[in-house]
Amino acid sequence: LAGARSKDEL
Amino acid sequence: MNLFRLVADLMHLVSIFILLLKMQKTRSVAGRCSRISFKTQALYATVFLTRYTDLFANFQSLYNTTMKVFFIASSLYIVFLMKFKFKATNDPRLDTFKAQYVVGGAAALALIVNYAFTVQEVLWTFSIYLEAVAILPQLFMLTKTGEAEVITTHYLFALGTYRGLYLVNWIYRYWTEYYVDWIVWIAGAVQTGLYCDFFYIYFTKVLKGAKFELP
Repeated sequence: LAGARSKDEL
Repeated sequence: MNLFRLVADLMHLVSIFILLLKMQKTRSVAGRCSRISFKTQALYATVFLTRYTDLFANFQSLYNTTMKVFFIASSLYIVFLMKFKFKATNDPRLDTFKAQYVVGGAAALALIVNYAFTVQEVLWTFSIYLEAVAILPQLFMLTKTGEAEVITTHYLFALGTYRGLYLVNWIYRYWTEYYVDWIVWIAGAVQTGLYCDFFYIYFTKVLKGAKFELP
């Protein structure tokens, strides 16, 4: 899936 | 970080403290059958362990690391308390939801729908999908027992509100920084959706002083 997760969210 | 996410994380903390308080109280009034699902708590421990695999590798902030450590430690502590210390007040016959189905489903979906096919990304995606449905054994138990102690309803309210506020945080972040993350958005919507009927009963009954009873 295109996109990326937010590294700063818990 | 924005206010919505900060309050959401605090509600998450509050839910854990309410649960610990309830277990402490239950211990003191031993014999009252605990209405807390062990399976849900075990699923939450799994969620945190598979989500924060980058705990040491990816330092974001002191807040971020502290919260990750707290969530992992508290969820394992709760599982320990339920499994060993307060074993007597747990009744497995009430905790009958087939947790392996949600674990299997989340794992399968994480292997198919993810942002990157790496161990860490698939584990993270698995934790997002698992968290969305981890409350099911607990909600299932409430439908079986038909009622819940007031402190349990406050626990569920805080827990449901935490992810609901994350939805607001994601709307805010889309609006301000065009942040898009379909995996957490959809999983978060499902997770919050599972609480809708609980929220309805909570607002119409518990907050009016009535007992939490399912119709």
